[in-house]
Amino acid sequence: MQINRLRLSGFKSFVDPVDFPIAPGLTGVIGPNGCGKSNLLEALRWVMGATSAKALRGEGMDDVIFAGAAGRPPRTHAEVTIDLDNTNRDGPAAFAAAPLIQVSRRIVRGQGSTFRINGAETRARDVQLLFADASTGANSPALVRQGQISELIAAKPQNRRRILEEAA
Amino acid sequence: MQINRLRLSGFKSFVDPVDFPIAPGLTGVIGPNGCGKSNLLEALRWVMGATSAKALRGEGMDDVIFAGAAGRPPRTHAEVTIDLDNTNRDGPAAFAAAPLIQVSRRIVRGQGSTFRINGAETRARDVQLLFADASTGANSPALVRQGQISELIAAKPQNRRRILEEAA
Amino acid sequence: GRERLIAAFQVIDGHFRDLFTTLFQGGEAQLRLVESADPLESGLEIYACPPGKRLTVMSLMSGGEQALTATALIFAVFLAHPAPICVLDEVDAPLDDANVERFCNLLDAMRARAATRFLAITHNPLTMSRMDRLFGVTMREKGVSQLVSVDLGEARALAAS
Amino acid sequence: GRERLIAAFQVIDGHFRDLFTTLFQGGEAQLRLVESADPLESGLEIYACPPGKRLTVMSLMSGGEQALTATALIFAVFLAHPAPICVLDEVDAPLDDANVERFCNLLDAMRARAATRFLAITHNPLTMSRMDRLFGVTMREKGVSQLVSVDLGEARALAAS
Ligand SMILES: Nc1ncnc2c1ncn2[C@@H]1O[C@H](COP(=O)(O)OP(=O)(O)OP(=O)(O)O)[C@@H](O)[C@H]1O
Ligand SMILES: Nc1ncnc2c1ncn2[C@@H]1O[C@H](COP(=O)(O)OP(=O)(O)OP(=O)(O)O)[C@@H](O)[C@H]1O
Ligand SMILES: [Mg+2]
Ligand SMILES: [Mg+2]
Repeated sequence: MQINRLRLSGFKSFVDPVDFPIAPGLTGVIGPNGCGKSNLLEALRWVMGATSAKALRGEGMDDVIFAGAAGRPPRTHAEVTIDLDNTNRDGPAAFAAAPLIQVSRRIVRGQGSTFRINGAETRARDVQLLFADASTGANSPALVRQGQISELIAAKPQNRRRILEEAA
Repeated sequence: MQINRLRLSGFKSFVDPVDFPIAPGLTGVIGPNGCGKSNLLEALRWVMGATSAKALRGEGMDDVIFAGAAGRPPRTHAEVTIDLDNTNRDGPAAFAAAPLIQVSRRIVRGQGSTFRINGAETRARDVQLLFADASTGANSPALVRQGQISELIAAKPQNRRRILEEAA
Repeated sequence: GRERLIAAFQVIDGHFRDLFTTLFQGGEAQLRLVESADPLESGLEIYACPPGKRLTVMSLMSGGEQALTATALIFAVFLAHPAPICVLDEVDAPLDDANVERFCNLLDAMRARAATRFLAITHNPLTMSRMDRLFGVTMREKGVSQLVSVDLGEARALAAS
Repeated sequence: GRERLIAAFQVIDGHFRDLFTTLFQGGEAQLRLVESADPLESGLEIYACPPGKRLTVMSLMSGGEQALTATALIFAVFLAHPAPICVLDEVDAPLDDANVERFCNLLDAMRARAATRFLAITHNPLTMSRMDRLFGVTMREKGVSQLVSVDLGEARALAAS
């Protein structure tokens, strides 16, 4: 199962819909300070089922919804969709027939999030399991947050176990 | 009171005596990863009376003593001296007559540290007060450790009070 | 579960040793299972020492050395069990130019060996020049992020704006 | 003690607002005493928002924006009550080139306004070129640090070695 694309709308500073293709190999993301690069990584972790607002640098989960800017009013909702290429059918059994799996998460201010897989509403738990089975997920050690690379070295041995478990 | 010079011997990777003049204005310190730049800042904080080994990236205070390298045996002691220019006589009253104040700290493996001001042995407390009166010290917000600049923003309001107290 | 964990540990440890000595051009590194006789309960201890040094405690390593060591560990896990995606948010920030080159060489090698897709967020022109493709995030309208595909020439202009 | 603290607070707050708007070329910033009616007990809250944005929570600021904001606060304290020495260990690492220039411009201004001596540890050639003098730390013998005075031309060669 490969990750092909990320689509954001109303998520943090990405108020207008943005389509981000993720191709094989090395993709660089550049831009001045404060333009929204780290927000992209957070959109990826959020749609995979992230549960901690603090780990997304907010106080509550509503902080991921566009809060307004000089010429734009705040939004009431945000949505992120991730396209998974399932042509080699190694996704979850329930979706064995589907060559493409789309996972989306939508949040409405004050009302919490809903998840969908290929349009059908599902629980957060199911989304988290789908990504865990694919050796990734919101807390994967392979998604290295800004300033956190040395955390792996400074962590306690028990906290590093997760790395082994992901790979076992 | 100005800080003129820092002298290290046996402190972390500075096993051979090193003399580091600190002139007015802007001094840049450069060099490849792992060459010892951050160790210099730690030498400064240590001689000013630092008490936390963990804040100097060690487990115990003996970790500041040269632990050996490919062609060098470990040392048994380390020493750092800081030269203070007191020509405008604004240092502590006890040293009003001295145009130059030298503060040094020496540690012997397994035996702890001793402090001296102009050659006379003194308590850690007296050294800490000397620097606190000069609006600096081992924990001064003006000594920004690597990767810690954002800590000031992320800190809780009560922890930021120290900034005000330093300046009041 | 226990045999699988031990097997995974041994593969990761092997890759970690290789990747560390490649990045540091020498030195030695290893992983150890600690704090419990039962592998299913134990923690993962990292031991690594750059060439010519005698490191007693990992926390004494410099900022750049820690970033490289952590990268070696993350990539070792990929080689054992590739994750579909890896995002590195400015992990090259603490590195000097020589280590940025080594980091990029390793990224190149990983692209050839693992099926993982890599996203590298960076301000470093050296790293930019080693990517297969570049996307720029801009805020032509203050506070509103847009995504544009850029080529390397444009990237230099964007970084300077 | 209370009057002195309030006076210090007002001076620092004034400088912080100025330095922030200089660094960000706009926006607004202020300090507030919170959590207690008695200034001797209260905490220091930072509120800052880059131009054109609507920031509800400081933690939502980007890495580079936080580094610049923290620098403005540290320097505001100096202008109120200069410390004899300031050491900045790679604070320019998260900054893009435009912000490194602004950071260096501020360092220049501080050199003229405060008696503080500044040490900047850096890998960034832009920052190196703005220093009054440069020292290189080398390890010709592995594991053993030496200090040498370098000029800018040499510095470029050293950074690339
Ligand atoms: N809910 C939100 N609504 C609107 N804007 C937001 C929201 N959350 C965060 N932002 C904005 O996003 C910006 C931070 O973006 P981000 O951290 O992605 O920057 P960056 O490109 O990674 O920068 P750097 O290079 O400094 O790390 C902040 O300036 C903040 O104002
Ligand atoms: N007690 C000690 N004895 C010998 N060497 C030590 C001791 N403590 C630390 N070191 C060495 O000092 C090195 C770290 O130095 P330092 O953190 O100052 O590097 P740096 O120049 O700041 O590098 P970077 O640019 O990566 O931040 C480590 O490689 C470590 O081995
Ligand atoms: Mg960022
Ligand atoms: Mg360092």
